[in-house]
Order: sequence, then structure tokens, then C-alpha cells
Amino acid sequence: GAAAAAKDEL
Amino acid sequence: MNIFRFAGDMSHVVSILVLLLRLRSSKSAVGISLKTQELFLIVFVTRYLDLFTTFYSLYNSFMKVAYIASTTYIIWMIRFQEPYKSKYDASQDSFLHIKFAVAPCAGLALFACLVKGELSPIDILWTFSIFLEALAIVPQLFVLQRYREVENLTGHYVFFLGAYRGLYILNWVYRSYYEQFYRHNWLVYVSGAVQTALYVDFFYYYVVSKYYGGKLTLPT
Repeated sequence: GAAAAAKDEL
Repeated sequence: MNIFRFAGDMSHVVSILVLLLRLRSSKSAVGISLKTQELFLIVFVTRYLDLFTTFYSLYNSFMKVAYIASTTYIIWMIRFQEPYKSKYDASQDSFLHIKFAVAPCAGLALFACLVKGELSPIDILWTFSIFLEALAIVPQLFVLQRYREVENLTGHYVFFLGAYRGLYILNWVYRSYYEQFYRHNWLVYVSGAVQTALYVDFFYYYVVSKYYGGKLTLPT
């Protein structure tokens, strides 16, 4: 799905 | 995950390890801003609340815990452990009272989330952490200016800390180019650009001092 903007980043 | 983001995370890890090494080897926190560490802890704690709600990967969860644990340890060391405690000079770390960084970022985050219609506390705190991180390094940069001559390991600590978010900018370019469903978050880009821009003059003096050899001294 749409990668939640930058939420999967540190 | 892409090479830029991984390099950025490793740069951040190196920065924390170099800071720990610098504190251990010099047996004092002179030249290190406690405020910057405290601001980073607030950033991590407000950004990584999704530790308990969303599992992305072992790497992601492990790094979040590692950042919070290491920063907490550094603050504890400087505040409560001798010889750091007695040697820490709060008057030298007096620029930017924490509340003057926290309050505007909180207001801006609330406003941004109102505009975006994302009103969950986790989203508001996450946005707050994005803005606050851009300012977190400011007290440390002022401490460097105060002492003018930058000790070697301290220079590396600040350099890698600045490089991490600079590499993240490349990661965002990469993701927007290659990831079809990647949703842009312009607040993150702007905040990351401001954060990296704050290091630019330090980067200049750092690179020049490494290139020509000699001490890293910042102009007054």
C-alpha cells in the first residue's frame, strides 16, 4: 500500500 | 530501504558512538551541549511512539530503541555521573532555552496537522518531532562557537550528525523517484533541508580543516 510518507523512516 | 537511508542511519549511529567515545576519552562534557542531547531525546520519544502501534521491521524497531536508550544514557551520564556532572558548565550551554524551541514547534505542528486534518495525537507529536529535530543541533553549534577551537572527536560527532539528515534528503529524492506509491510529506522535506542547512558552515570549516590539516576552528 501507499508507504506512509516518511513514517517508516527513523 | 535504500543505500542513502541506510548510510544516513549508519552516519547517525557513528555520531552517537563517537560522542560516547569522546565523553569517555576526555572524561568531561566540556564542549558538548547537554541541551542538544535533551532536545534529541524529546525528538526520539515523540517520533517513535509508533513503536507500540506499528511494526515496520526488526531493524526499524531496534534502531528506535537504540536511539532512545543511547541518548538517555548520555544525558544521564552528563547530568548525574562524575566527573561529567561537576565539570558540566551550564552557563556555557545557555543558548536557546528548551521551551523556546519546543513551544514554536508544538504550535506549528498543531497548525500543520489542523490544516492536514490529521488530528491523532501520534501524528501531531510525530510532526512536532520533525520540526524540533531541525532545531535540536542549535545549542551544540553555539557551544562550538563559544569554545571556537573544536576538539577532534567533537568535530566528527557533529559532522556525522549533520550528514545523517543530509543523506536522508537523498533518500527522499530516491524514494520519490523509484517508489510508485510513496506519498510526499513536504513538511519533512522542508524541515530536513533547514536542519541540514544549519550545518553548512560547520561542514565548510570541517572539510577545510581536514583537507589542509590543522585544527578545526570556527570564526567568532
